[in-house]
Amino acid sequence: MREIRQALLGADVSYKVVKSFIARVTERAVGEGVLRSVKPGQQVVKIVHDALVEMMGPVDHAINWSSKGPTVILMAGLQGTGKTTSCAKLARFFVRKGKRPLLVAADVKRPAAIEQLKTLGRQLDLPVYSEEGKRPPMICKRALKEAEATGRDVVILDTAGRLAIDAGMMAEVAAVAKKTDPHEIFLVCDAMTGQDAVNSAESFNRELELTGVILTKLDGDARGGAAMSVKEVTGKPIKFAGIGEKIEDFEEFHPDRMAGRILG
Amino acid sequence: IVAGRKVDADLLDEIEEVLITSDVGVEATGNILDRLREAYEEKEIEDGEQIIPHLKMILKEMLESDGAGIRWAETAPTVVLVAGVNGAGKTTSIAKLAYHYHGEGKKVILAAADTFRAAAVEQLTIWSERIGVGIVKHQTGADPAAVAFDAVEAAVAREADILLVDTAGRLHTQDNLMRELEKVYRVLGKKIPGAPHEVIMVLDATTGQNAIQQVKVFGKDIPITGLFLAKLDGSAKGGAVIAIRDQVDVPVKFIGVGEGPEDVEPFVADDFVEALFA
Ligand SMILES: Nc1nc2c(ncn2[C@@H]2O[C@H](COP(=O)(O)OP(=O)(O)OP(=O)(O)O)[C@@H](O)[C@H]2O)c(=O)[nH]1
Ligand SMILES: Nc1nc2c(ncn2[C@@H]2O[C@H](COP(=O)(O)OP(=O)(O)OP(=O)(O)O)[C@@H](O)[C@H]2O)c(=O)[nH]1
Ligand SMILES: [Mg+2]
Ligand SMILES: [Mg+2]
Repeated sequence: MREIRQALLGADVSYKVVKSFIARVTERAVGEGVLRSVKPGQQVVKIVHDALVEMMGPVDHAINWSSKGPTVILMAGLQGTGKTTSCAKLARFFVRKGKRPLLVAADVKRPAAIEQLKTLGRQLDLPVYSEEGKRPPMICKRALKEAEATGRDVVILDTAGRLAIDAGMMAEVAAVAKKTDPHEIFLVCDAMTGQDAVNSAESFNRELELTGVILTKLDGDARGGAAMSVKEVTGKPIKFAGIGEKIEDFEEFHPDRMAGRILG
Repeated sequence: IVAGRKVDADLLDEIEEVLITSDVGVEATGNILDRLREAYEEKEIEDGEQIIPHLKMILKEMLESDGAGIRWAETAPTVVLVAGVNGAGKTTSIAKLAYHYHGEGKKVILAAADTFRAAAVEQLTIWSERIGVGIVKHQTGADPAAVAFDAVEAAVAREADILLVDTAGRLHTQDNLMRELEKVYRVLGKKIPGAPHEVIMVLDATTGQNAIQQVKVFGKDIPITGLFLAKLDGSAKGGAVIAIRDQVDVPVKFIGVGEGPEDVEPFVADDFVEALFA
C-alpha cells in the first residue's frame, strides 16, 4: 500500500486525497481478505485500479441543455489554464452537434484577451460578443440578450483567470453567474497542477455551483493527479479533456484512461 | 510543527506532509528526510526544537545561488530568451522584466517570437505600448527564428541594452516545437556570438512534479540559465523548484507575484523557505 501511496503522491494527487483513498482501499482489501492471501500484490493493484476508475467516473459528458432560451456555459479557473482556448473548442464541439454558439469575451483584464477570442471566433466563423470598458457581469447579461435577438442557442462565457484566494475576483465571477444563471459552470483545470488543485477547486466550488470540470493540456506527460483531487473535493464530473492547442484538440473525458495514467 | 518534541516518526511524518503539500515531491522529500535522519544520528539535531531550523537550513542551501538578476553581457545588447510551457506566464513575465529595466534607465526591446497563438503578438504589443519600450514583430504565422533574427539586428542598430525574446508556449513532449525553440536559440547566437546571454524558463508555481520534467527536457535542447517562478501570489507554494534544484543546477532568478508590470521580485531563498512554513 506504501508503494501505491508513493505512486499517487508522485502523480501529484493531493496529500489528503491520497490519505483518504488509501484508507478506503485498505478497508476494501481487508474486507475482501486480500491482504491475508498468499500474493496480495496483484489483487491490491486491481482493487486500487477499480477504486480509482470508480472515483474518476462515471462517464458524464452530458450538457444540461436549456429548455427555453439559450444554454449558458460559464468557464472559470486560475490564470493560464486554457479557458479561452477551451471556449473555442467547446464552441466547435457544439457546432458539430448542430448548435449555433455565441462566444462572449468577458475577460476585460488581460491584454488582448478580447482579441484572442475574436481571432478564435473568426477561425470558427462564429460571432464573438464584447464590450469596451464595461464590467463582466453586465457584459454577460447583455450578451444573453444579444444571443436571443440573433437566434444563438448556446452562449459560452470566457472569463479572466483569477486566484481562488482573490476575494474580489471570486465575487466578480459569482456575480457573472448570478446575472446569467448558467446551465453549466465549468472549472477549467490544468492537468499539470500540483497539490494546490484541492485548494483552488474547493474555493471555486464554494463560490460557484460548478457543474463540471474541463481538464486541459492532457497531451503533455504530467500524470494528472490533479484530476483525482478535483473530482474528490468537488464531486463534480470531469466532462471534457483538452488534448492540444488546436481547436479540434478536444474530446470527452475518459475516467478509465485517466486512472491508468495517474497510477503510471 | 512544534518545538520541544522528540524527533520521532510522527514528527517526520508532519514534516513530510509540509514538504509534499508544498509540491517538493516524493523523491526530493525522501532525500531531505534522509538528511534529517542522518543529522539526528550524527547528533547535529538532538531534539524536536532543532529540527525545523535544520530543515530550513537544508532547503536554503539547496536553493542558494550566486546570481539573482540578469547577468549582463560584456557588450550590449544582453539577449534574454524566455521559454516555457503553455500558459506558464512568459509574456507577462517579459513585461515585468521590461518594466523593471526600463525603470532603471535601460533601453529595452521586445521580440514577439510567439507567432503561433491567437493574439500573442497583440498581447506583447499592448505591453510594449504601456511600458514604453520598442518591439520587433512580424505577423502571426511568421517564422519565429526570423523574428528573433530581425530583433537582434534591431537591438544592435538601436543600441539597446537588453533584448527580451518571447516565445510560444510549448510542451516538452512536442518534438517539433522543441526543435523550433532550438532554432530560435541558434539564430540568436548566429547574430551575436554568446547570445542568448540568459535563457529564462518560466514555471507556473501551481505546477506539480511535472515542472522537474519540464526543466530537464527543455534543458536538454537549450542551456537554461535561470528560472522565473510565476504566480507565487496564489496559494501554491512552488516547492517544485526545490525538487528541481535537487536534480539540476539551475538557479531561480525571479518570482512573479501578480499580474501587473511591477509584480516581480528577485528570488530570495530565505524568504521562499520561510514562506513554506508560514
Ligand atoms: N498543449 C496544450 N495547450 C493548451 C491546451 N489548452 C490550452 N492550451 C494553451 O495554453 C495556453 C493558455 O491558454 P489560454 O486559453 O490563453 O488560457 P486561459 O485560461 O484563457 O488564460 P487566462 O485568460 O490568462 O487565465 C495557450 O498557449 C493555449 O494554446 C491543451 O489542451 N493542450
Ligand atoms: N496571479 C498571477 N498571474 C500571473 C502571473 N504571471 C502571469 N500571470 C497570468 O497568467 C496568465 C498567462 O500569462 P501569459 O503571460 O499569457 O502566459 P504565457 O506563458 O505567455 O502563455 P502562452 O504564451 O499562451 O504559453 C495571464 O492571465 C497572466 O496575467 C503572476 O505572477 N501572478
Ligand atoms: Mg483567457
Ligand atoms: Mg505568451
